[in-house]
Amino acid sequence: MDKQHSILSFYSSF
Amino acid sequence: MLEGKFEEASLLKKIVEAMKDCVSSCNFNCTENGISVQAVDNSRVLLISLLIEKDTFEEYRCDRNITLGVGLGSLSKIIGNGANSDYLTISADDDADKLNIIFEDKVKDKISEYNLKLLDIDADLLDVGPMDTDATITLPSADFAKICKDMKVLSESLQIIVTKDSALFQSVGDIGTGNIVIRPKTDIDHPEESVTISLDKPIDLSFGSKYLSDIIKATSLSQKVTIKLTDQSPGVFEYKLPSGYLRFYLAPKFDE
Repeated sequence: MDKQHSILSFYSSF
Repeated sequence: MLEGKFEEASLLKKIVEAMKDCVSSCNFNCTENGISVQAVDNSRVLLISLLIEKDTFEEYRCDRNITLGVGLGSLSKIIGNGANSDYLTISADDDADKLNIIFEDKVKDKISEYNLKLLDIDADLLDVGPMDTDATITLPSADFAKICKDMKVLSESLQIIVTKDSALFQSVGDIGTGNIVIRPKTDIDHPEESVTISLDKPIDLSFGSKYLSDIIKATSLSQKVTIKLTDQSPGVFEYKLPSGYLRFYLAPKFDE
């Protein structure tokens, strides 16, 4: 089953 | 002091309409180069990145960098009061707690002025930087909107499979399945109808249909949409403005 990932897991904060 | 005059109110209306259902409030970061926004939706799946370059405006000045926290629902209500063809000027003092919004009717001698209370929004900026792209598709934005709407009746997910000479949009649901294939096409008489696909690596990615439904609310901003896809990475959906863009970064669905 595909899991919906969070956009925050792909990018780091400045 | 910030002051930006749009030739037509319709542009800001379309931008706000495209964003307000994903993000309730966001910071408008104003510099001498223009206005930018970055915001993440409540479910933290979709990131919106807006750039309105100063050339978009009929007149633009921003003496000092300022950040304006704006409730998009409230802004939408106010700018809905102006006619699409009106001049629309937004302005704010450097330490303002409100945004001034002025509509000028181009025919009648009529000026409408509103103030929008600003919000104090604490939000981190994410570094979305330039990224490698495995596949890029450019197609008419209306066609992409119809694909997303049509596929959504079947499933909560839309799978996008890109190969050298085609892009396949596929939905598999309880009631059945759907497949839509598009291929590159050059239309010299109607360049806005052209479809291009460039590929470094074949792609097979799934996205949540409900987020795609939010993205396609930007359709009226541009006749074309560019989709950049990379394996196990967010898809980037870009609608170009006359000078600038509205981009959506959508986290994919996949097995870990």
